[in-house]
Amino acid sequence: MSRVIAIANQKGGVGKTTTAINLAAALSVAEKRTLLIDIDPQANASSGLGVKADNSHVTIYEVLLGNSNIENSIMEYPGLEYLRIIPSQIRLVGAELELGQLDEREYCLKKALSTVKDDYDYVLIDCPPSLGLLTINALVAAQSVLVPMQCEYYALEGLGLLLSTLHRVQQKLNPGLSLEGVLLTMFDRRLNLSLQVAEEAKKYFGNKLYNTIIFRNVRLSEAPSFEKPIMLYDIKSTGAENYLNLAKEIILNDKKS
Amino acid sequence: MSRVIAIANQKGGVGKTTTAINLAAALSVAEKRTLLIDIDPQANASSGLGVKADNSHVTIYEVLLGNSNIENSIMEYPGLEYLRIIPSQIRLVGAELELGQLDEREYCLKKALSTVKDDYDYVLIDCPPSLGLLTINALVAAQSVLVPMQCEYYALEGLGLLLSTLHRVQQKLNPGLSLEGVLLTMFDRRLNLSLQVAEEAKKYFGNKLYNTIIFRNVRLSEAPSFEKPIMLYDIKSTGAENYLNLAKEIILNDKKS
Ligand SMILES: Nc1ncnc2c1ncn2[C@@H]1O[C@H](COP(=O)(O)OP(=O)(O)OP(=O)(O)O)[C@@H](O)[C@H]1O
Ligand SMILES: Nc1ncnc2c1ncn2[C@@H]1O[C@H](COP(=O)(O)OP(=O)(O)OP(=O)(O)O)[C@@H](O)[C@H]1O
Ligand SMILES: [Mg+2]
Ligand SMILES: [Mg+2]
Repeated sequence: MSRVIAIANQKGGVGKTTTAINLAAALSVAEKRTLLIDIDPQANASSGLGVKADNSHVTIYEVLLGNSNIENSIMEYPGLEYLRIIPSQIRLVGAELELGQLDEREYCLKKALSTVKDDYDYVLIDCPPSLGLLTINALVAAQSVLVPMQCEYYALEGLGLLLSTLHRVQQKLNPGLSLEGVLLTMFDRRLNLSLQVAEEAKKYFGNKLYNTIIFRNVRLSEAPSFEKPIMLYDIKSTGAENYLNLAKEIILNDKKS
Repeated sequence: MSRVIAIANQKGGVGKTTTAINLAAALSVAEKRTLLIDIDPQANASSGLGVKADNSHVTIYEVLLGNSNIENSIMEYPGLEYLRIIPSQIRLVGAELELGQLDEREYCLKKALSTVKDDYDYVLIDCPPSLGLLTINALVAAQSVLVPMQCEYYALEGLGLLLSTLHRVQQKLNPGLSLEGVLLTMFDRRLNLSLQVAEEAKKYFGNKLYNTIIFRNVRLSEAPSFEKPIMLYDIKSTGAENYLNLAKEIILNDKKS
């Protein structure tokens, strides 16, 4: 039984890609079969793992438009046996307008994913910072949404817009969609701002807020330039510890439900 | 003669809104008549200055769709005599699809702005983290683009996509569009990553890189929760000094050209 989780937040720079890459890697280190899908035209999740899809590769773009079957787009990551990746590429920028012309444009990813999703324990989808058709496709294909939230004022403000979008998707397109959890990212215990925002989030989300907090840790922002997830770049770092704990918390939550 | 500058970068969280608010405030402190336009559905520039447009206010949404004239949307900011703001609101989320149906959909902002722009020395446009129709409208209405760039790996990666988009807009929609400059943001002199990225950017952009650097400074991220630009929240902070210097550099560049 596979769990499909969209990693989404329209606020930019909150740690969506960093969470998608490092949670996927941590789950695969725990020997969970994991598929990471990059549906952001910026293709940061792809490049952060060194998966550079050029014009000859099949990417999520061809899969969404139905020009290629999904099996051809799945790539391995050397060193992490249980991890697979479907890369993105810049040409995905034009997809929102092209998808808009199709019937059932919100269901393209869900349909494509249906043939392979049961090969995996976890499918993670890294979304762009917007609420357009690409993110909607991810929210329709997913069973739940993991929301990274930076410990900053604007990040708190943006949650209203995100939750109302989730509600709309639940009502019209995917009644089974639930909130997997809200993850505090870039937490800096020396800053009052971090403490204040964390407190607000606790009040707002209660037990939907993960116990695991991701601390600000420069090693996390260095790792992508070495095309490695944090546990292969620096296993002793706080970032690696945080994301391994997050994977553990998600796996334990699954066992309970 | 007014200068219309779009503040754009599809990479999320790089400091577009922080730059738009604080540069606009710094220019108005220098007694330049300044208009700040928020064209991001997240409406962070609006809320960061405490301009909460509810359903009775005219926002950039009504202006873009031609449902209201632009004069009705212009608001004052108490305390900064030379600053005016056109706010955004969540309902702008639906605008990209609605604009898509119009003829000359890329020119809506340019047309609306033409009647008021000469009342100002500077018009700044805060863009969302995407390259959709809202950002394209800003790039067509603008004479130049200011690109905030976070001193991080992914921020460097994303520049290729941004520059190719600027090039496309120059060729097809706005031949007069130029690169105003690239601004390094959230620079932390203790981190090697910041130094490396700054060096790369210098190689890539040469004199298009502003001399002014915006340092990471928690006062900048605290100010929005007090609905104040940094020079009214904490004039002694590094953030205030940096943005006042940036305004000075832009004004001096204008005198030279
Ligand atoms: N815990 C952390 N500590 C330090 N830096 C971090 C942390 N998490 C993310 N970063 C850095 O912050 C920046 C933003 O993170 P990231 O790109 O993952 O956010 P995003 O939400 O995916 O952005 P976008 O909205 O553009 O997709 C990146 O440069 C990343 O390396
Ligand atoms: N120099 C700085 N020092 C510290 N924090 C900063 C600085 N500049 C911006 N920030 C904070 O970083 C976060 C991202 O900045 P901001 O929201 O301005 O970026 P953005 O590019 O407008 O994001 P989006 O892509 O979502 O529109 C905000 O919480 C802001 O307060
Ligand atoms: Mg991302
Ligand atoms: Mg912004």
